[in-house]
Amino acid sequence: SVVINFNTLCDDIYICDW
Amino acid sequence: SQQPRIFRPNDIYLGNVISFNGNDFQIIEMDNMSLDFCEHFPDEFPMMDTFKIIGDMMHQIVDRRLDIRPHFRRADTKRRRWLDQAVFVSTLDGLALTADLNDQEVLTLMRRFKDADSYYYEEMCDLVSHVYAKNSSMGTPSTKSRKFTIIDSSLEAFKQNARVRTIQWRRTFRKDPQTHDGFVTLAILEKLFKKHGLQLADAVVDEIRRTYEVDP
Repeated sequence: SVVINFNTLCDDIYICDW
Repeated sequence: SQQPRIFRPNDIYLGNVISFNGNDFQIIEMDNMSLDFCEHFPDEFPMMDTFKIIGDMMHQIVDRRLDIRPHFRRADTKRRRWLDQAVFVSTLDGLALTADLNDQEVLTLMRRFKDADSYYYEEMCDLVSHVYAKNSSMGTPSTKSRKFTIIDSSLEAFKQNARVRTIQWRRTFRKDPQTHDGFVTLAILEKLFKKHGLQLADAVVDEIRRTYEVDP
């Protein structure tokens, strides 16, 4: 089965865009 | 104060001096049950309100155009995504983010991101990012969090939608017994998003696989 690194995904969700 | 008055709930916080019959006492410690209780009533105890504290801090961070995550990661020399108490506090202090907080507010912050003796700084950075996104999306219905009906067809839209959700994804994934040390199967990930109100479109699932798949 496909294994995901959820931390990397969360890094991209919670970006710093200010 | 000069005139005696009845105590109010928010008189009770760390560092405050309260007077009983003319004898002054300073609150230097609070037990876990009292803190748990206060944190459940953030309207009455604003110093125990994580969202308020993070919100104030977020304004500071944004005003200073600060990206705090890399600072914490540099302090996290073992790349564990958490820090011990001393390093967590010294990193916060180093960024001058605790200067405007009193002892109670610092304690609230620390308790919120503490698990066992680890301080999950990534989850604090996530919350700052979430609060910022939520604030900037206020009044623009298109980015407001939605219910099940609309499914984002692009990964970018999905991520923005996930970001404004109140749910703390990284924390949720970390605490779920079906994930292991930062890893999860795509099927479980999909299930967890869905459980918390985010249905993934096939195209998004595909893109997540392409972007975030690792060797088992």
